[in-house]
Amino acid sequence: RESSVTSQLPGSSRERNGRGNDLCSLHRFQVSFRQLGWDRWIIAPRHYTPNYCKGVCPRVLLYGLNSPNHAIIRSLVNEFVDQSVPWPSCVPYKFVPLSVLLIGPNGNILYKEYEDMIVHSCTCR
Amino acid sequence: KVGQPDVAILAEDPSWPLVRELLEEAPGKQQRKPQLQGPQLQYMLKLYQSSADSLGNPRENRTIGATMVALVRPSANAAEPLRGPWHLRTLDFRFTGNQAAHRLVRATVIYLQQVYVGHFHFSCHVEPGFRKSPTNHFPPSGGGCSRPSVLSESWTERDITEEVWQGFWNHMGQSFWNHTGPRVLRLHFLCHQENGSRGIEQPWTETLSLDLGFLLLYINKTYKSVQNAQSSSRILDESEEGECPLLLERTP
Repeated sequence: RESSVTSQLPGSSRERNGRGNDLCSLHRFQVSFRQLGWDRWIIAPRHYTPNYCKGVCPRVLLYGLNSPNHAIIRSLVNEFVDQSVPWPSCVPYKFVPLSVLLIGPNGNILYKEYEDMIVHSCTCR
Repeated sequence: KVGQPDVAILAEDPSWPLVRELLEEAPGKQQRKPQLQGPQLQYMLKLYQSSADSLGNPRENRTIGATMVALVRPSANAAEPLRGPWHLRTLDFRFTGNQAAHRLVRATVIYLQQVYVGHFHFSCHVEPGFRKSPTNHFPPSGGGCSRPSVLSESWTERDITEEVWQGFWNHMGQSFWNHTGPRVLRLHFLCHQENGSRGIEQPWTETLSLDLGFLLLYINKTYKSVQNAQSSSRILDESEEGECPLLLERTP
């Protein structure tokens, strides 16, 4: 029954089921503090790896994607009821903190842990 | 502007508290890049390496027990005249609102216990407060001091958390806070000349400077506490003519 429904829907479901490379996943991305213009006072680390999530959320929201019930129901609504309800989006799920060593005015030095600075895993929701 | 994002503009917008926090320690555009040298930097680099890996991921077994450690260098120092074998130096530590507006977990002073000036040898200890004259009895070596792994042999650490708390909350009588400025902590460095000779006041006053010691504030600072502190300080600023308490919440 799924396959028949899929074939009737214009495009989107096929795209969601598409190639493995397009599926929602964690992508590694690194930027230097120099690029951000912050290397004048951030001593360590030299690079920041925030990462990002990118890709198409699959038609069947896999268990490993940690999608909430709402996302699962919303995907059903999109498929069978109303396509104006958006399909779940590929977004960050878990984050980890970043430790930074800063040098401030007057030679004071700070060690700081900033919460939720690095994406650790992704989800569809 | 590609390549040189001017996020300082975002920091001025109240709807970007994270950017404001990231930039609150940033030096002004007119300021030169701070010099990266000295024992203070070495200390903090060791602390960083023991608490995070090269990518900035906090280590699971880190032992600092706080989300922020602020190394505060003295902003001013004054050497007082010789009193027998005693040499006294007063150091003032200026707190910024950023350092003071969150939960203090621990406060320590790191200082040189053994100081060598030329051929002369001094044993030093720290006393908070406006003491009028040095104590007659030198505290036993190592008493009340701990030596964390990141300290080199020449540096000693003394926990002054209680004294800092008293200073924050005790607005009556003599505390070791400089009453002319509510956010200046004053510490006395008392050094005893060990080899009996006297008359080296000039080398003492000239040689020892701000590098005699520094302060470490262990602070728990979260995004929520930033928001709370901002809203609390706004309330206090409005109601108490800007004279707000330095620490908003005491950690049990």
